Amino acid sequence: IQRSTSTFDFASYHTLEEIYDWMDTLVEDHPNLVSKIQIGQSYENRPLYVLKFSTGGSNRPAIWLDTGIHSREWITQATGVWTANKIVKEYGQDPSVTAILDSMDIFFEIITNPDGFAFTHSSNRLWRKTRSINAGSSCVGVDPNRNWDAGFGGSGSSSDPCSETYRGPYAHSESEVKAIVDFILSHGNVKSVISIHSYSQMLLFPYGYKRAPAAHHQELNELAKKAVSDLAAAYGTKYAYGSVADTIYLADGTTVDWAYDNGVKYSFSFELRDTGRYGFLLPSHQIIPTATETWPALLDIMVHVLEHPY
Amino acid sequence: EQLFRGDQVFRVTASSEEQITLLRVLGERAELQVDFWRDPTGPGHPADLWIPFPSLQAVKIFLESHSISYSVMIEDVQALLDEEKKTMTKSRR
Repeated sequence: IQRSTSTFDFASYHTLEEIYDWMDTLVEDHPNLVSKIQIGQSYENRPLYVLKFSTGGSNRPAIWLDTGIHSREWITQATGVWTANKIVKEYGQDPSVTAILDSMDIFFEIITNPDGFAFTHSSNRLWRKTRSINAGSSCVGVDPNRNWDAGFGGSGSSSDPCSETYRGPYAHSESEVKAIVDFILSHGNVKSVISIHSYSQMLLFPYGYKRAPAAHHQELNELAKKAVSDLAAAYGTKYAYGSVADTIYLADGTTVDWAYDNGVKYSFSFELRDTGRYGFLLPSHQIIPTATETWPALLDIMVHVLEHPY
Repeated sequence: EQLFRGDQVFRVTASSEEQITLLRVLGERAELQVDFWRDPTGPGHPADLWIPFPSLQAVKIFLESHSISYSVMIEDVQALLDEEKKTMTKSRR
């Protein structure tokens, strides 16, 4: 049967292979808008694929999106697939999406932790970290959202390889993290980083490694407020918003703090829904409602980035 | 493949900073092998605690002896995973 993105079941969870196949089909179906690039390899040598949405130009201002950095948070990879498809569907239809892509590029890494994701399918559904071997320990893996060079090594992460928030032996020790660092630094024109996690229904921005407010706290807070309001309009899902440290706890070495400290002003982290009953094990019938409600919030951020060049 | 038969997830709500500290101590007891899916952040905020079946009794005793309120959010983790797998297989067909 000829592969087509129209036969892909967005309302179901999928394996790594199925999602990678789907990515190839999306590129085949939309060669003038979507391409697939490889930014590196995981610890177990799986490719790290990024979908590039571009209508031309050279080194345009860009928005980075990632899902699945914590592999067990399956709702995020599933939301990533749906959102990538939505971007393609809406270009040329939705004025905001069209305006964004006529001026900016979007880079989307849907499977940011492929080794962990494969492991959740094969061996342990609750696996969160990477699958790198820790010298001197029987415990495997590093928390890829504590491994970034931003407040690295503080009290908001663990030095214990057996901990779920183990920071790793040094900043950017994880190839999955280093690949993104190198990509964003070499691109040099990324204006927003949006890292999508689950769960607990929050929209977060820097800082996590310190309580002091970010220089752009007011603007980020106002934008987050609008985004969570538009998210709630879909199904009433209530989100908290604010800086990581104020809203949850001190967390060191996170994606959004590293991005912000490296000049990416519009850095956000989503914690998608759980609706209070399932945690990470959100049933697949909630994939489309979750992705649907997240879309207007993502669009708010991307439009703001377009309208506020810096 | 690791199975989670009988494992549960408690939704725990601390009512004071002291109880937050007690929850963090609980989370660090290696022999219990518990994992906070959602960390205790402050009094009144829910924390979700995954508990392997063998540790259920000890955790219940700990919470009740410190009057820390909790409810069972997931009765049997493996049952949810079995359902998830069945749905995936059906979709693939």
